[in-house]
Amino acid sequence: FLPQVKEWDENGVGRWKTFKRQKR
Amino acid sequence: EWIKFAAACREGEDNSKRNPIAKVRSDCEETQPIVYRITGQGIDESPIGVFIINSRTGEINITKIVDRELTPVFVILCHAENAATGLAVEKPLELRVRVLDVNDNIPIFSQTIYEGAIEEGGMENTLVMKLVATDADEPNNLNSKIAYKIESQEPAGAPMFILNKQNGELHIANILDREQHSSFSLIVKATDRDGGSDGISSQCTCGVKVIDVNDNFPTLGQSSYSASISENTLSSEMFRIQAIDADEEFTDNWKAVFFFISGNEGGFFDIVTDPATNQGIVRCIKKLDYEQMQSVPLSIGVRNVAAFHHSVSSQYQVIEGPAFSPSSISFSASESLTKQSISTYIVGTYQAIDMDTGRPATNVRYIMGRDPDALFIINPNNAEIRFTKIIDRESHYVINGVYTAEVLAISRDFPQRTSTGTILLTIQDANDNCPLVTNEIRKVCMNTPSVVIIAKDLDADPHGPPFKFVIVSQPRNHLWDIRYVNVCQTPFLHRHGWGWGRVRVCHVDHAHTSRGASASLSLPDQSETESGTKLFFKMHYLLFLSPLVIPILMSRSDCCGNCLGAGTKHGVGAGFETVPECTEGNIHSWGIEGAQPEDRVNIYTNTYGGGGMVTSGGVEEITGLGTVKGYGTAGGYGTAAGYGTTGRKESIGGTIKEYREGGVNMAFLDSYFSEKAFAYADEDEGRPANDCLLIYDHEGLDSPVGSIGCCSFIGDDLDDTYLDTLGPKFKTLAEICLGREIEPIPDVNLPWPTTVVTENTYTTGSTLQPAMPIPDPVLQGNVIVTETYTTSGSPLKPPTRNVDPLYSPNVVVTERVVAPASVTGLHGMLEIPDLPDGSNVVVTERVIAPSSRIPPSLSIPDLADASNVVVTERVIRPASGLQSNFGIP
Repeated sequence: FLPQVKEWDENGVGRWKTFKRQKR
Repeated sequence: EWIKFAAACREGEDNSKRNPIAKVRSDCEETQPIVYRITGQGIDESPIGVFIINSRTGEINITKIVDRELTPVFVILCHAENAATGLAVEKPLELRVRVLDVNDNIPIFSQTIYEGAIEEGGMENTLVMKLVATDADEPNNLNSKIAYKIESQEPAGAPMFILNKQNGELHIANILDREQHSSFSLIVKATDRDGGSDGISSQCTCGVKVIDVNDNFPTLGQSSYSASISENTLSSEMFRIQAIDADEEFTDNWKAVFFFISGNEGGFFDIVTDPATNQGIVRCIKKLDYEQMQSVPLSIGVRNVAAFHHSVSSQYQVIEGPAFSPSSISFSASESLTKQSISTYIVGTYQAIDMDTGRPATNVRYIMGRDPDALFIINPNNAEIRFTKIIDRESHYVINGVYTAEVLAISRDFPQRTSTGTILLTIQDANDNCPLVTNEIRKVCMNTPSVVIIAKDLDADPHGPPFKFVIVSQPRNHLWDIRYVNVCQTPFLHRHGWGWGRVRVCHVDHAHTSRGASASLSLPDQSETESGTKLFFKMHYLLFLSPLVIPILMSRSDCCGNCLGAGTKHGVGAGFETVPECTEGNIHSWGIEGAQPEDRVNIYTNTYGGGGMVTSGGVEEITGLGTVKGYGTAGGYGTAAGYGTTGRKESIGGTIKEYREGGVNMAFLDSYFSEKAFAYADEDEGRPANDCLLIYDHEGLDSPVGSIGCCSFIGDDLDDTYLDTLGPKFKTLAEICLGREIEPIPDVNLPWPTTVVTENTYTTGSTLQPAMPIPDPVLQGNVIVTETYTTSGSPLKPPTRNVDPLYSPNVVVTERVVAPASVTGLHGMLEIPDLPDGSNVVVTERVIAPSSRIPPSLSIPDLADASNVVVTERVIRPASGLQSNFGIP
């Protein structure tokens, strides 16, 4: 799976962001 | 672990314009047809239908307005399945959608009306009650952060309460007085967004009742009452006494209790309280006999049923204590009292009165106060006054025939109270005096070889019989004689020579008795007279005048001045200088991982060289080994400054093990790395793997637990290439994290060349042993310096050193101080000769805690060769800090 979500900045501009699994 | 929310949406809004909010894709798409499907809350669980997915593209849309207070987070379970077979090609993926909070909830008080009560007179800041309001918006968010505020107070006036903005606690702001305001009503507002202007508010009512305490004394309506009663009768109500009390009516704080203070010793009367009116009813309960008492003065007091409040109790029933009433008393006596008669003579009795009862004070003792002629003695128990001696009307303490003294009555209770009474003794005159020489003052000197003496009868007869003057004694015969100059027989003394004499003036009265006054005459010797010394001759009744003048020479020791003048001059000479001590080690960031910033060396060196902020932590020790440049003590040991370092900070920079052994603050390290780990975990984006922090130890011998410290390690577990970007220690850690077998750190067991320097220093008479040349100090390797010196002159024992090359790359300098004693004994003790070999190691040391000063003892010649090494170090705990295989004799 490659999940991507749209994030919105202060100006309301959406940006796709790909998340990786992260390990602590 | 997927640790981030996939998406966010705002509650109460149409988020569809932001669609798609997320999308998922499986790389299995490349080889087979895939359909995507989502399940979970908000999809096929309530609330149903909030999210939908495009089964072909994997795009996820939000279709409904959501309420964070109902569903703060949606967990979307994403599935990827083969379009033909329906088999899952991926493990289900949890995609979280967080619902962002909107301030759409009002603070709600737990009660619409709060009722509380607090005693009056309480301390300021006393807690009255706590108001609680809640807000359904997101916890720990400004939308739910409530600020409390008092909007109004009734009755108005000075604010009597203070409301804690954060926690809603209502406290007393001013001292409450129920007798002024028995209750208060407050309007309190709770506003979210911490009371900001954009917050939403709600209000409640808060009532505070002020509870009465017995802080008011009852008083009587009148200061005196009177009644009459026939003898041999009883009365159930002779009269009523009204009690007045400001405390709350019909409470025990208000109800009066009457009692007799005095006058009812026979028990003829009693008082009962009418609870309805708070009146005392005085009754006669025992028949009175008119012939025994025609009137009875009753003294009546009043108090309350309840005890008085502690704030006022000390003010109730003030004890007036004893007092002399009247404040003075007069006695008279004749001065003709003889010595025998005064022994039994009682002047009088002067007792103090108990002002609370009006009767003579009982619990007091009497002493004489001011009694200038010590004429009286008083019985301490009954105030009976007697004479101590024969009284004399002509005493100069007697003024116009009256002698004045004071007597004190001191209560025996604590606190003691003292009352003063005045005794006025009028002394009746008797003819008991011989003539008295008056206060004639005559100057007797060379030019006035005579002095006139005038006698006066103090028995006040100005025309009394004549006086007779006689010379009583003279040191030399007939230096004086008496010559009468007039009919009053006033004599003058005629001087025939120098010296002193004594003349007695006698008065021959009617009874031809002769009592006398005498005075000494003194004349200066010739030299004094010639130099103008004046002699004052004063004759008085039995008064000897001694005109000696004794010069008193105040000799002031100049010791102090000398001492001050020879005060300590700091800095003069040299000696043992106290090593500045600090208790806490500092951690330097470069000591953790990575290169050491160059400027830190200077910072550290400057601190050291300043002599005031030297720390004792192990980090500094180790650092100091590499940063000897500029090192010196405050007392002038700076001769080591300017000499080079080994140039090998890495080799002498400590591992964490050394940090621990040196006393590094491990709690600080724990905290530091924990904070870092948290900070990284909360950041939105993953950090490159080489950005993590590492505190690492090779788990060597005696490594403490947790020597592999905390590491915030972020990376993609599918990608091992990041390992190549790491330094060896990070790489080792990463491998540990990945469960790989790690290789030992290569430099641990390398046979680095080892150099041993031994230096011995003697106090006096010894020559410095030549330093052993180091073949190549620049070479990487160990330098172990073991040094022993003594100041006591005892035979020097050979130093012992034990070098373990396993402990590399370190420089371990140990030092032993054997009984530093003399200040001056160290002078010049260390002379370092020219070092012909350029590759020397010069080791200087610090003396740890000698008290006094020594002169500069270390002079180091100019070492032109840059490859010299000056190691300056500090030994904090010479014994315990060493490893076991180092032996120091």
